[in-house]
Amino acid sequence: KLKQASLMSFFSKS
Amino acid sequence: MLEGKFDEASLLKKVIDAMKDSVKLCNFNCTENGISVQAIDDSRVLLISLLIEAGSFEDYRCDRNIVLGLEMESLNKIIKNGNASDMLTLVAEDSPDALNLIFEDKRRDRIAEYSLKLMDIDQDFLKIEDMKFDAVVNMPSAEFAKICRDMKTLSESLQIIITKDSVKFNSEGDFGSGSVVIKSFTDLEKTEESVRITLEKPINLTFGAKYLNDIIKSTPLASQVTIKLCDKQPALFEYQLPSGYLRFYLAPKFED
Repeated sequence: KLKQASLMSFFSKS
Repeated sequence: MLEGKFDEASLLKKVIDAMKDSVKLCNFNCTENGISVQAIDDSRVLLISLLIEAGSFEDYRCDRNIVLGLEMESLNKIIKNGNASDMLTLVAEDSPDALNLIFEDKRRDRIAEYSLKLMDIDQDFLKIEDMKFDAVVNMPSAEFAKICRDMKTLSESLQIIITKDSVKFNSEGDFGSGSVVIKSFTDLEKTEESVRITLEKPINLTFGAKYLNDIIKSTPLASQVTIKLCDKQPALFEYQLPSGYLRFYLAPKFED
């Protein structure tokens, strides 16, 4: 089963 | 004060059309260099990065940095009222509560003026470092759009597999499966038809078909799309503007 990743796990808030 | 005149409204029409289904509220940051936007969709899977450089305008001036908080659907309603071939001027005061849009037809016998109320939008700004990519594909944007549409009829996910000189788009659905393979190809007469693959490491990534089908709404903006991929990283889809770009960062799907 595939799970959609979130962009928040790759990019940090500035 | 901001005053930016497009020779044709069509550029902004296409840009807003490409963004409006993915993001509802956007801060348009206006500086002396041009207008930029960073916006993330509600599910935090797709990030849009827009840069319309001053060079995309026929005339452009922005004395002080201005943030225009815009509701995309409202902006789209107004933008649609102008003709694609009209000249379009965006005007805003230094501390504006509205954005004025002026459409003039080329014969200058018809001027339509609209005012759009601005909103105070509190949005996260994500830091996107210089990303490293293992594979870069340049291909006709219309071809990419057709593949995304076709593959979505089969499955909610689209797998992109890149080996030395080919890109395979693969879709495994409940009632069947399908794939399209694109190979490197140089068309010397029509360079916009070419496919170029630059590969450092083979790629096998899966993305949500729904998001890809939002991204391809940018197709009218550019004849080519650039797809940059790296293992276990968000992909970058880029459409070049005459001076600037519209980029989409899309988070992949993983095995749970």
